[in-house]
Amino acid sequence: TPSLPTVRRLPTYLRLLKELQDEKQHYVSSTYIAERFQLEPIQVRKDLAAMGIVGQPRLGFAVTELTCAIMQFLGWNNASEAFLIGAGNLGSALAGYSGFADYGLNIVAAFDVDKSKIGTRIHDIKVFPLQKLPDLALRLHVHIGILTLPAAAAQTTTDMLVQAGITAIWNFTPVKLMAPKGVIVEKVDLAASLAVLSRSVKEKLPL
Amino acid sequence: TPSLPTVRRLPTYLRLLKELQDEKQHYVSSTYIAERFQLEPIQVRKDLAAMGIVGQPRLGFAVTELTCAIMQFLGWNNASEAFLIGAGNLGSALAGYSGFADYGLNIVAAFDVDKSKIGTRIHDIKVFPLQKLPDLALRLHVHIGILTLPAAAAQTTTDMLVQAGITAIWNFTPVKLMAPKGVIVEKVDLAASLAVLSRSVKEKLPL
Ligand SMILES: NC(=O)c1ccc[n+]([C@@H]2O[C@H](COP(=O)([O-])OP(=O)(O)OC[C@H]3O[C@@H](n4cnc5c(N)ncnc54)[C@H](O)[C@@H]3O)[C@@H](O)[C@H]2O)c1
Ligand SMILES: NC(=O)c1ccc[n+]([C@@H]2O[C@H](COP(=O)([O-])OP(=O)(O)OC[C@H]3O[C@@H](n4cnc5c(N)ncnc54)[C@H](O)[C@@H]3O)[C@@H](O)[C@H]2O)c1
Repeated sequence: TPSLPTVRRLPTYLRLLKELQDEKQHYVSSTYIAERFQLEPIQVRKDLAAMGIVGQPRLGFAVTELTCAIMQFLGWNNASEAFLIGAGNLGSALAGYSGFADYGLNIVAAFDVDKSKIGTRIHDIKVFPLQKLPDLALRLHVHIGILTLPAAAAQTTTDMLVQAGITAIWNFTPVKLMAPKGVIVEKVDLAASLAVLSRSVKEKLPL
Repeated sequence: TPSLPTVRRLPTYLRLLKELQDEKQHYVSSTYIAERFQLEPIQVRKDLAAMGIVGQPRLGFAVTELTCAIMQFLGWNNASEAFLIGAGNLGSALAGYSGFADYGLNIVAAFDVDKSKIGTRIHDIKVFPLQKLPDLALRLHVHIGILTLPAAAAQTTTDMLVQAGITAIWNFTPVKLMAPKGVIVEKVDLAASLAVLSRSVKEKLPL
């Protein structure tokens, strides 16, 4: 199975392919892609080969075929439903992001413990009390949870999500979550990203 | 200079050190840190050695000394002023995040092109018209820009920021920004993170 860095590059390729489709370009070369993103051409060829797509001599890769292969590989050709846990600042921003639809992610409900938020809507997504999550997860067959609640509540709420059948957690909190073996946890680490920026500023080094 | 993965782990160590300080623990061993975050003890020792701090036999690392060394290394012991460019959903969430103060980041002004946002405040931060940025950057000696505007405006606005003396950009847009050597660009790639999550869900593999 392809490496994590390969998987992480795929959305960038998808954005470019979408641009090329809009410009009615039907083929693209790995060299063009490599130049656009300052990558090694051999790296791009390996990434695309991992999608099972071969380029045609002199023409390159078929844009539509490659787009479908990447969408299929990521499972973004089917919509996955997700719950948002923590309808605060960050949760609201994520709820309002129309770009997630391109990635096959559909936030269907939000949950919170703050009485003043329960029953309201953030960008059309209804906010339910947290206690309702297990029942709704069962009825709607939702297995993905997006965690945007305070760090202090992160681990205990994760335990509750796992009990309710959530098997994949997109973690925006700074906490390293402990979850049983079959549960996927992918952390967005803003503090790590800021650390890299801050250190570069301090060293005045280009990244 | 330490590797990027080492730099990315430092905020996690800082959170733990803060917890230990609150519990009046004065020393911590690299083994304890390694167990807490499922890291190799040798990795933790190498990371801490890069901070120039040596552990004491049987006692371990002094919590306060280690905290100061990491804060110093990242430049988080001094506040850096930053501008927020794009006062929309995501920009507002970042503006409202009190956690940035722990990382020495102080958002002092926001900028937008939307007339209905200019002159308002998002979490106490005033929204200025984009044209005012060069003048304010000069007067306030601000060199960091946080980019939360639409992808279509990302590159041209970056060019304008660089002209205005911004030398470090924290990029939340999905665009790979081109900037002159000497300008630091650190991208937060939410789509890449979601790609990893989606692929794991599709493969049903634990990360
Ligand atoms: N806002 C940002 O830019 C930002 C940046 C980095 C990290 N984060 C992280 O994202 C998380 C959310 O940050 P925020 O700024 O949106 O905070 P916030 O305080 O605005 O929102 C948190 C929400 O979670 C709710 N909540 C509390 N306990 C809960 C529980 N057990 N179950 C469900 N909901 C619960 C609160 O009522 C609130 O609505 C935090 O962990 C924070 O560290 C946020
Ligand atoms: N919201 C999210 O959860 C999320 C997730 C992933 C990525 N992003 C990225 O973050 C960026 C912002 O997303 P959003 O959801 O906040 O969008 P948004 O539309 O809510 O906000 C964008 C803001 O930027 C302003 N703007 C437009 N052109 C500008 C310019 N030239 N200079 C300054 N401001 C300008 C708009 O007036 C608006 O206020 C986008 O690039 C998006 O792809 C957002």
